[in-house]
Amino acid sequence: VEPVTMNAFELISTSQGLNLRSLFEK
Amino acid sequence: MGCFNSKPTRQSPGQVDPVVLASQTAFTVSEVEALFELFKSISSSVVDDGLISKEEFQLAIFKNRKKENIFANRIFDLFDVKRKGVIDFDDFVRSLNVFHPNAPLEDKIDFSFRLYDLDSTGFIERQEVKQMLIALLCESEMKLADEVIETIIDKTFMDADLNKDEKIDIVEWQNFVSKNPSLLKIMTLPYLRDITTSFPSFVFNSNVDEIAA
Repeated sequence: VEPVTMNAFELISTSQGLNLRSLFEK
Repeated sequence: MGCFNSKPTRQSPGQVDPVVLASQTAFTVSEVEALFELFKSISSSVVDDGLISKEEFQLAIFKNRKKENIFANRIFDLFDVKRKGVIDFDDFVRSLNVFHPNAPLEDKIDFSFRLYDLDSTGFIERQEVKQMLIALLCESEMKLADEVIETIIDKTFMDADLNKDEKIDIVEWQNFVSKNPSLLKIMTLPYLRDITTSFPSFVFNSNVDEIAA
């Protein structure tokens, strides 16, 4: 998906820092 | 200095009653105990003091304690409910509860709003969105011209900022995420449904005779 067609929050939500799933990975 | 540290080095669920936590969250008692196993592992990764520091939180997310990231920092600050600079077990469970698949949608919307309201002004402001976008671009090593960034923000505010005051309030955010439900995907962790399977060792440390479902 081209970044310009996404809204800002869709892009932001791809940050690894927001991915709490990694808390559960050892 | 003596050989013994007089401060308690770990916090057990006994200090925070798992039954009480379970009664106030979507977790069962067994799940609270399993979360304690996860908490113990994260909170002892740098200093075994029964509390999660920012460094330990970042280490758990990135597997790299030196990695600074505004989003992980912001989540840490929101998890640090008591504003002590560390996350205790009670904060940890109550905050993760928002990410439970069964948690109320309005709690997820509220948390995500506070997450993006970096300066806690009660509004997601244009400069905050720009700051987050630039941080995301740096993190993903993606380069976009400033005018492209401005175009993305313009488009986003056109859709989200209904009263055109250059900031997004909670009602506008509720409206925006209802039209863009994928934005709330990060607010649900399916893993939380299977937490007892992921951390089976809780059984050995359980104080509960019968599993309370």
